Amino acid sequence: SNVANSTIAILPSSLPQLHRAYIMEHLTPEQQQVIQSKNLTPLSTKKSKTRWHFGIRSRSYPLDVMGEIYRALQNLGAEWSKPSEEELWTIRVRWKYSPAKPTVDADLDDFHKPEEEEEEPVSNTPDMMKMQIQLFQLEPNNYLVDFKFGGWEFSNPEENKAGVEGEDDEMSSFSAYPFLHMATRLIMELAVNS
Amino acid sequence: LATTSIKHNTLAVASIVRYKQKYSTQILYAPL
Amino acid sequence: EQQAALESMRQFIKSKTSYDVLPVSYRLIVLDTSLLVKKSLNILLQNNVVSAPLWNSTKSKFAGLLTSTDFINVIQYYFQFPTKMDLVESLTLDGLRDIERAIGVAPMETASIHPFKSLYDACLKMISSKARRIPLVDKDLKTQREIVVSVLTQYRILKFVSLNCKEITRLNIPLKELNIGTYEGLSTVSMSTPVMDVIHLLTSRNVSSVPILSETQDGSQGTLINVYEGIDVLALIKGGIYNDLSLSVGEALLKRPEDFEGVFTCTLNDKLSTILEIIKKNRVHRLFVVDDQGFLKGVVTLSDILQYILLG
Repeated sequence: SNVANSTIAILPSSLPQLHRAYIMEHLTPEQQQVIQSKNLTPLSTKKSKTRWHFGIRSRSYPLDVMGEIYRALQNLGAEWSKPSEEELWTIRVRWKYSPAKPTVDADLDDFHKPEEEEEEPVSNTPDMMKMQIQLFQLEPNNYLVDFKFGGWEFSNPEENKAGVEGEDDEMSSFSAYPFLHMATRLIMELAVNS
Repeated sequence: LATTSIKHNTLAVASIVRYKQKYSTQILYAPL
Repeated sequence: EQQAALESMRQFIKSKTSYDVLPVSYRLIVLDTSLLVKKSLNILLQNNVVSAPLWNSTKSKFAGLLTSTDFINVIQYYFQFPTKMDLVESLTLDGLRDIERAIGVAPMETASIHPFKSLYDACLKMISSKARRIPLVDKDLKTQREIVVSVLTQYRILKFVSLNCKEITRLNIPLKELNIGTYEGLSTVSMSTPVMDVIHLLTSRNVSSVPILSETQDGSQGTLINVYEGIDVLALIKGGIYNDLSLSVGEALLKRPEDFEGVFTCTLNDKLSTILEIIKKNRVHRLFVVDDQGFLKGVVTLSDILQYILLG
């Protein structure tokens, strides 16, 4: 350790190379053979770099892509507004998102309540997730389908009139996971169909 | 939305979300 | 001097929130509970993380944290029910709770805390729940759903304190006078101990590491030569060699990645000022206390250090 007057150190025999030498030194040649056969090589830490890209890419014809998306949305029970002339390549989707109602945790901090805990449903949470799907052309024959979270609203139009409290603050504490989950459902539907 | 190519029947999607004054890249791994 | 420094550090920790510890931008990996356990292991290793929050997409809510304890439970299950090998292969993260019940271990109660509560409260929660990490959970304004903002570990908190509190240079009372750490009743093994016995010790003693001592001719206590850690289990499962009953812990450690930084040791003359200095620059999980001949005297964990700083 390069810290003054300290006796903190790294145990040399715990370093992988020295540990391997220690083990091999205490084994008979037959045992060393066994070691080789047991696939006891160090775990490779080279991380195949995860390559991220926006949306999903497609080389199909634009109209085919749009058809695939509408079909997938239909299979997943989503609804969409009729596209306007100027926005033929944009789909404004609404999804009924009604998994088990979230609970109002009396104490938010019990992150992982045992399952059997009774969950009283929370009233008036919006149950329609909005998403905007748009086709972009990157270059000839190379398209990108972009997914954008569009906020929440109530399936019962009456409740939508109440306006949204904390509009500006809305985006600063929203859970992306329902959106990410619906995007995976749609991508899987497209992958499986294609 | 950011995505990765599907490998071993597993899909990863991500989005960058502002939480107050900080930015969290939330990554969800799900089975195909 | 030390008391005054501690008091000042406590004020600092009380004045900060867990949110303050978060970097300006960071990533959070979350696993859908319908993933296979084996697939989730690859995802953790590929992202160089040892734990991740779980998302139950059918209930649209978070389902606790996946940690090395879960993988240890899977191995224990396999050894209690060897005929269930195919179940282990097809086990999903949803099934981990059943595994806990099958081998009779209590579910990991994951305490969590709101990001804007004081860092002091987060540390107290971790100390009382004996967890080494704590999810920061807020609520989605519109849908009332939980948001896991991030997961704070003891290491990250101690690193944050070491980087921001200049008072650490005044913590100069040697360990031997501080009485922090564990010096009695430590479980130890030797290189030839079956790795399964070591994994049982991790669970039965509820510890995250087991020191390995050298073997001596006359049976006297040997010196510290290595340590088996809970996260080493991930390499065991990844290598698919957890079903080898005869594997010794020395052989199992051959699976450790080449870039493993090594086991940190110290002596009873060391002080928290130098220990926290080391934590600033190295991913230290614990320090094994040895004497000048290398014989094991005890262990100081991050929990011990955090508890001392917070509570004395």
